[in-house]
Amino acid sequence: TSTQKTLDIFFRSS
Amino acid sequence: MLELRLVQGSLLKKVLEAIRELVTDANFDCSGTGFSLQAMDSSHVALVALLLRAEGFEHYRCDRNLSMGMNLNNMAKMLRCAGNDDIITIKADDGSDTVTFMFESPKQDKIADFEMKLMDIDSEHLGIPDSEYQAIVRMPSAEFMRICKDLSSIGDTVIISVTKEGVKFSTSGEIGSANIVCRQNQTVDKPEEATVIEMQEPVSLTFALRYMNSFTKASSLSDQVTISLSSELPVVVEYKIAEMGYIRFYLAPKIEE
Repeated sequence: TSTQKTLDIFFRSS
Repeated sequence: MLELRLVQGSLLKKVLEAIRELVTDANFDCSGTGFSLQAMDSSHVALVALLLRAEGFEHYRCDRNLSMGMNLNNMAKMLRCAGNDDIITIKADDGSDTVTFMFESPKQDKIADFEMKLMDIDSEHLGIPDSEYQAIVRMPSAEFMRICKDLSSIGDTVIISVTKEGVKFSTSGEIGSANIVCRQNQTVDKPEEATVIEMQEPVSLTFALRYMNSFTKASSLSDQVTISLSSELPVVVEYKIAEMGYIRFYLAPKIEE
């Protein structure tokens, strides 16, 4: 099983 | 004061149809560079980034940077009232809480004004770092759409693997499994039918097909789609918008824990 990641962990908030 | 005149109004209609399933409300940002949008879906799994460059408009006036919050379904409702050959002009006054879409028929014998209410949207702007991708696949957008549609009748996720052999799209579900391999093909006479694979190193990533299918709604904007992949990074699915800019979709991968 794999877990769906969210974009927040890849892209920084600006 | 903002006034943007787009001769090929159908482009804007297509852009809306491509993103309105993914995002409900979004801020359109207008600056000297162009008309742009960055928005995430409600679950923060996918992001759409749109750019229509100022040079692509027949007339582009944007006195000061402006962010206009719009409900995309309402915007799509209004743009559907424009004919496919119509010229579309977007107008807004500084400080106004409305935006006006003006549709002109090609013969100039019919002119329509649709005024839409703007909304305040708190949206987070993400800084997307420039990345070197391990593999970049360029292929016909219709082919990619077909693959995503076909695989989603078998499974919920797609594994995209790029090797020297080509790009493989795989899925599995209760009824069975499927693999579709596309090889590099630059020998075709028509460049829009080519499949080109630039690979630095092999890469394999898993994504939710539901989102991929949603991205393929942009296929009418471009004959070709570019898929950029790197291990443990969001994939970028890009559709170029002729002479004007692009629509890019970012999708976070599913990762084995």
